[in-house]
Amino acid sequence: MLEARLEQAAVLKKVVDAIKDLVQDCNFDCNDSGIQLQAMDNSHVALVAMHLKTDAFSPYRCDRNIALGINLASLQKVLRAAQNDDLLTLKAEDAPDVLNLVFESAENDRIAEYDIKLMDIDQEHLGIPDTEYAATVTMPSSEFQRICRDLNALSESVSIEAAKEGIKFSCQGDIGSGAVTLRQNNNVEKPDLSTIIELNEPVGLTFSLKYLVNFCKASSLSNTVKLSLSAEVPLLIEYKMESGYVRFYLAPKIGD
Amino acid sequence: TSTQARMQDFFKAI
Repeated sequence: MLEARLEQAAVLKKVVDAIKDLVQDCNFDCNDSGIQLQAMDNSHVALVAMHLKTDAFSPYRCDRNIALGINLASLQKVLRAAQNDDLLTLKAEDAPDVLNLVFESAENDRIAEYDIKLMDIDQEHLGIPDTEYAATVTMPSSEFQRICRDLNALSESVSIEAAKEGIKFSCQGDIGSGAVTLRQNNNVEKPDLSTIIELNEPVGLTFSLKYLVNFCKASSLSNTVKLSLSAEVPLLIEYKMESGYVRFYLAPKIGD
Repeated sequence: TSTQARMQDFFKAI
């Protein structure tokens, strides 16, 4: 059976908020490394991978591998009943029909209990190759969100160019064009505000802003975001959590 | 589309 308790329900709430517009139904795979999910969006150009490691939970018990087939809209409805700082316990039998969620308020003796019906989801498991990227850029997640939102007002796609000096986001649309450059800067006092560029070689790729804006819903998970780019391979966008991550992969647009 | 095909190429089915 599975029994996994999160100190803060907010963690799962944020994860579900971050991915629910990309993926409707998916398996939460529970095993001795924690809870993971991996799913492609309907159009098969983006992939989300999430891992909540066992340290994220206390206690964490999972006797055998269990796939919890969950409709994310349903899970979100139930999670709305949890306060952000409630203790959240997930429980399931070995061959479950339902996932049991218990929300316990830290401040009073309120205990709320919900069951979500599970579904059989026949999901393809994909191997994500270890990739040496041409450029890896770590920047404030709020800044990345702002840039994507601002440029999306002008255009459907953005060109991202990473060089030693900085990272440039630019777009062209019917009403005009726009560009935002972040220079490499190491903020010693506030490291989360730094823009750090690790460069093997300069790289420039174009992506759909619709997807990037969607991925930015994960911004509440982490103050920083890491973008990894290489020619002709999917962009990797990682939001690191204390004990896990949410990663998005997006295929570059062709013809540039 | 070819974009989908490239994603499939990158992420190998296990």
